[in-house]
Amino acid sequence: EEDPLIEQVVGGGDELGELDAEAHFASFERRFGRTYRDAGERAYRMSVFAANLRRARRHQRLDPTATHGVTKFSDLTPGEFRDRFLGLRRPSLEGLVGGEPHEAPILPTDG
Amino acid sequence: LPDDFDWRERGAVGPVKDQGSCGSCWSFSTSGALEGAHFLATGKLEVLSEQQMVDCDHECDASESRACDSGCNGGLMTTAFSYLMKSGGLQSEKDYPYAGRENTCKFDKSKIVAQVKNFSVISVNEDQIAANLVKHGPLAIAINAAYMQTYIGGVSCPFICGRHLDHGVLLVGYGSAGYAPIRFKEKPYWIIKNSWGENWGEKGYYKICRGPHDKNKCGVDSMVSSVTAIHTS
Repeated sequence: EEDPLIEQVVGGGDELGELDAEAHFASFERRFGRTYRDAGERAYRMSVFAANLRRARRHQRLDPTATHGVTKFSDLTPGEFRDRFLGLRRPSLEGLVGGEPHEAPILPTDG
Repeated sequence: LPDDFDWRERGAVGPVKDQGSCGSCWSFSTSGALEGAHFLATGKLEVLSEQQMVDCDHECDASESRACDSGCNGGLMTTAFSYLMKSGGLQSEKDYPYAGRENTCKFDKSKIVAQVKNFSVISVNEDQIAANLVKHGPLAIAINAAYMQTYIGGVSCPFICGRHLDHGVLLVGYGSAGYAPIRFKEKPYWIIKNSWGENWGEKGYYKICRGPHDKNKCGVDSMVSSVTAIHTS
């Protein structure tokens, strides 16, 4: 059993072999119906997928109360993910620090 | 305040939607908040259009004229609320369906089904956020989505998470005790509706910890806004 108060947050060594990226990637392709342009594109996506498996494992260590793993975004780089699936424009500082015209009144929270 | 609260159980939350490969999260957060506010005002859940905002909302930040809502290239929920106040409101999803890309604006004022009365920005305070959620319905919020790419389920509570906000989502409720075996204690959490389809997360939803030891995790408390709707017949 690991000490729950002291979590290892760096890689534990032979991760790729352990994770068997090829088998996981084939399963990912079937599950999410992925097809790629050619063998080169597939090889690239598999390398991204392998990096995301390592990332999911890192997230699992840093976020132990959730479950992290393969999702439909596992063949996207963080940059591609950000460009395609996020999209919150950076708010102005005024909107974050208050003092703007739509500031909500304080509500009672007891009872 | 109640210990647990979930607007899904009270009929104020529509089905989970999928924004596809388009940076339009801000429009889903906005429509979700107005769907809830409209439900509170009328007792009827109306599924509202995001595509109207993607196509027609080019509202700019009052303090930064170059920062404008821009379809799949991004936007902000508060400027979208301003757009809705100016334009008159939102059509239904059925009348103006989602396409996942920006098209020419086809807004038809005669088909508006929900109107914004007012909107507010809520202070960075978890009790105030909870109180506003209970009083005004689901809230439009922003979050740092770094852990969401690999999230499958459970209560997310990363030891380290940036507070740079990059994703718009909808706060629909909170719980007092999510199971957290590693830390040997029950963790309170927020319930967040996302717009990446039902096959992501917990049937399209995300849970993130809250409470005195986990304030503003991943920036979740730092940009919260509520909206009220006009009672229409």
